[in-house]
Amino acid sequence: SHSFPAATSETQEQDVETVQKYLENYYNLKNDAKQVERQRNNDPVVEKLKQMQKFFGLKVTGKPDAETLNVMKQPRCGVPDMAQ
Amino acid sequence: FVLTQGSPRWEDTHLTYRIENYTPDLSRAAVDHAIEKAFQLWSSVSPLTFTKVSESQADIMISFVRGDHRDNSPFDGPGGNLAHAFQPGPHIGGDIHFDEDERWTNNFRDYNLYRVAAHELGHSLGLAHSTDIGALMYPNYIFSGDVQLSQDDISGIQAIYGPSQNPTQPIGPQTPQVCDSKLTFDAITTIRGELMFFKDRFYMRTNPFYPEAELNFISVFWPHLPNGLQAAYEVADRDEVRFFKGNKYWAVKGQDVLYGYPKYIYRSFGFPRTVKNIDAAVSDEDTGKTYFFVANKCWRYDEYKQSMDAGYPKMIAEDFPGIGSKVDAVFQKDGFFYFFHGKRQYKFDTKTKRILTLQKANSWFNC
Repeated sequence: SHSFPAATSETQEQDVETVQKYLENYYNLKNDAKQVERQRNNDPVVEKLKQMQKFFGLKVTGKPDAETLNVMKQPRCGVPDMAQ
Repeated sequence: FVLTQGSPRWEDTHLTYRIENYTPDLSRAAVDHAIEKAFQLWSSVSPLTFTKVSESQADIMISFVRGDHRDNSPFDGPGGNLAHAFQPGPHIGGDIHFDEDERWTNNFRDYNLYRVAAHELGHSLGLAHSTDIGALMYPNYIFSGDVQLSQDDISGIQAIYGPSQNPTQPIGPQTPQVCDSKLTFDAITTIRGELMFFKDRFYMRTNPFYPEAELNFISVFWPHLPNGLQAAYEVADRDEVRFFKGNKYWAVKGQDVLYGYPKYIYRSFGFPRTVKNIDAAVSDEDTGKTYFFVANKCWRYDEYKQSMDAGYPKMIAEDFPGIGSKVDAVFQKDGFFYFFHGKRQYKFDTKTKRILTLQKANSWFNC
């Protein structure tokens, strides 16, 4: 049972990083320090995640569910989906 | 489709391109051919013309690079980000970069250079990403066997540069809209407890993660099946699904196409050669009898004896009164047959030979 939580948190960390990087690359999520501050209040990651889910016709939850992560891991074009 | 913000475009529609370097994954001729075909796709639907040059600066410079290649958009190694391109304009404007950390191919294997080049060229000409999964300008890499501009792509490029000069305006395939009340189907089958609906190059299925129904290319599951399937049915106790097109059929187990297919329907089921294709098919799990619908007739095949039953073909109306004289698709669920013809769907009780309900064809999607 000890290893199980570690595996989960590691996977979750990877997923968080996948989401962060994907939204920075393709949905203009800013990754500066101020941004981290603001994340405590209104979370731009949730907003950007909703934009991405809407673009791909997924359920717009603002949460990195399995299907959303699945789409993020697919090979794609490097040009952003939202204008810079 | 979406035009790049600010609607950048090339004022001069006669453009030049140059391939600055070549990937070692393919022969130079194969790279030249893939890139040339990609340009032809777009010139055939617009007033644009493209000329390949081998020296000096061209409007569209094409190169294979890896990692950080000093354009403020570094590549990320194998997978992920495959390529990018810059909107119309001077200097780096219009240029296309392919990630050399990918394997570039001219076939099904990842990643097909022609397919990616056709997409990136859309950016070089002023298009942004489309939300239409059937469009070449959709952001994710999907290779469905043939590379063609969808109507969405054609409408996009013509919104920037106007129509092509050839007398017959080219049109492209439209992606089915799952909630279009006029939606009709080519084939429908159960598969391991799910329902799969087929139309042109696409499958549709209900999926809890999608607000309506999931729609994607058939090639995502079965890359070697043809598009435009005509019938499909599941033999559940063999965990097998059979797909029909013309006088051939394929059998799959999950995502694997079984060895030795396609086969001819004459040899395997005993159809006469006058039968050129099957319109629809369904196998009754309770009896092991499979019904094939061909024009206004139906045939019954015994999956256990592996032979056609005597007394067939019959007129459809004899065994299935009320559903009309043509079937597009049919499947069995919870003991009932669901027949589809055009926009209509009939729920049919095979025991009482009665229609129980009449619905819209796309009633299974959460519209």
